[in-house]
Amino acid sequence: MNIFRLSGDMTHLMSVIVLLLKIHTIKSCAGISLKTQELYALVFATRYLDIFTDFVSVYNTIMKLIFLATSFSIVWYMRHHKIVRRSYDKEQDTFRHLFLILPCLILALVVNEKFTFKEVMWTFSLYVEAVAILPQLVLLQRTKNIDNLTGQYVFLLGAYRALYILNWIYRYLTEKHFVHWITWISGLVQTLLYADFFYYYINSWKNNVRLQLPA
Amino acid sequence: RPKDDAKDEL
Repeated sequence: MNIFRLSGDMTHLMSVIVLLLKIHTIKSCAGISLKTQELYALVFATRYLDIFTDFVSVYNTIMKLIFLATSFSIVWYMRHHKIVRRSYDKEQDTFRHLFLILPCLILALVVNEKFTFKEVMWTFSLYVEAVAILPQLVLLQRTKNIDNLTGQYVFLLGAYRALYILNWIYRYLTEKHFVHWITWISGLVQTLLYADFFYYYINSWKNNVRLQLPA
Repeated sequence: RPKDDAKDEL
């Protein structure tokens, strides 16, 4: 464990807490893409299949449980909670995430480290996580109303991934055999997807103006 | 190679 990875995990945890707080306290999910949240639930469901079979550490198991619980409860809130679901913008959140899931599944079947069910599912979860933010970014472009919490949520998600890249550089330099191209490339693609959001988010923060994404 | 070390990450 290194500082980059720990702060990455904490930033990731913060992003889901911010989102849950937003939904739970103001009972609204305006501006949040259900498609992205469903993709994240799928990411954790397919990545943490070995949560009860391969014990890594107490920290690892607890964090996995938290991510599974938060991602599925966010999806539940947005789909079934009688008040929250009313603020879900289903006309605008129309990204057909099946067009993201299928190519990721095909790619995972072709490009993986070992052709076993668990390894293919794990690789699939990496590819899905790389593109999971797309429906949310599309929704932000469309609705233009990026409220603070949604902006912070996306920012924290991007920051967690950027910290993970530093973690991989650190581990590559300190653990000689730590080479994982699949993880690195999908993580890099994911972080690059946030690049333009970061640019506008930091600019709006510097100029102290409301965050506006270009048309 | 020890147990797949990328799997110790979240």
